[in-house]
Amino acid sequence: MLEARLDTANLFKSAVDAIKDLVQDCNFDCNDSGIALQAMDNSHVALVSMMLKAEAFSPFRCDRNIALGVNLTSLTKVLRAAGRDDTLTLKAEDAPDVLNLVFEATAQDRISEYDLKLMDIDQEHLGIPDTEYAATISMPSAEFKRITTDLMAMSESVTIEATKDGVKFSSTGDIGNGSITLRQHTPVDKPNETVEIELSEPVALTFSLKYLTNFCKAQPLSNQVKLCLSAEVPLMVEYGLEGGSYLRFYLAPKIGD
Amino acid sequence: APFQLDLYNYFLTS
Repeated sequence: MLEARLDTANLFKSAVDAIKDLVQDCNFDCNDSGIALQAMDNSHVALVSMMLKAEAFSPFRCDRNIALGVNLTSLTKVLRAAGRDDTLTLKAEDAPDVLNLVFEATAQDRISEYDLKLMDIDQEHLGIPDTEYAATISMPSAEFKRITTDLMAMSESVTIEATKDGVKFSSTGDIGNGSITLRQHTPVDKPNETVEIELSEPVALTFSLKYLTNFCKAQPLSNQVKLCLSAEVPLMVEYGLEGGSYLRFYLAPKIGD
Repeated sequence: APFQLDLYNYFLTS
């Protein structure tokens, strides 16, 4: 059986909120190393890969592999009932029909309990290759959100160009064009504001802003976001969580002209 | 017009 308890429901609420508009039905694959999810959007443009390691929970117990087939719209409805600071416990039997969720507000001695019906989801597990990216950019997640929102007003796509001088986000649309350039920036006193660019070779790729703004819903999960780019391969956008857990999005580039 | 890489095929073959 599965039993996994989070100190604050916040993490799970934000993670589900960040992916629910991209994918509808997906399996939460549980085993002794944690809870993983991999799902692709219907148009095959974006892939979500989430790993919540066992260490993120206390306690965590899962004796065998359990796939929880969940409709994310339904899960969102249930999670709305959880306070951000409630503890959240997920429980399921070995061959479950339901996922049991318990929210506890210890200060108020209030316990709420929900059973969410599960579904059978036949999902192909795709292999995500280890990629040596040409450019890896670490930047504040709030800054990335601001850039995608601002450029969305100009165009439906953005070109991300990484060079030794910095990273440039630019968009051209009917009303004109705009760009934002960030240079490497490592303030000693404010590590959350760090912009770091690791570059093995310059790279420029174009992406749909609709998807990128969607990914930015994960912003509350992490102060920093990592963008990994290589020519003609999917962009990886990573929100790192404590203890090696993560929420990653892969986005297909727009190729050709 | 630019086309978008099909991620399904990408991850299936890689």
